[in-house]
Amino acid sequence: FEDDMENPQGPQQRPPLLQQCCNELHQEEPLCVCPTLKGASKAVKQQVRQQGQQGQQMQQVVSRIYETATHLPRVCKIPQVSICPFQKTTPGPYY
Amino acid sequence: PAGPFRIPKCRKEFQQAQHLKACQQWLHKQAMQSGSG
Repeated sequence: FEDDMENPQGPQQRPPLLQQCCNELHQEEPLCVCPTLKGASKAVKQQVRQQGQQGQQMQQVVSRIYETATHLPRVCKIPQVSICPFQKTTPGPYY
Repeated sequence: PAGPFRIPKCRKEFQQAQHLKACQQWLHKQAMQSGSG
């Protein structure tokens, strides 16, 4: 499974979708990368919720969303930005 | 004069359906692929 997307010295073998994402992030102001990524993460969270994800599974998916978004600046080698230290939100009960 | 720092309005143009669309798709894909574990 060759998916070394965090390999800073590896070749540009990123999936096309990730490459597009990196291109989008490079168009952002460095100071705006993390706030914008946070907004995107919230949007994705809403999409997942609309798909019917609930309970603990929903929390795991949300954690993955923010975890992935946190490291995207480093993966995409955004200048002046390494990671986005998103704060964990406290999701409401999903019963 | 204004303050020493001026925070750009990063979210002023944020549109959930358009902004960072590829990143949203990537985040969604990664999150859903890691369902098991």
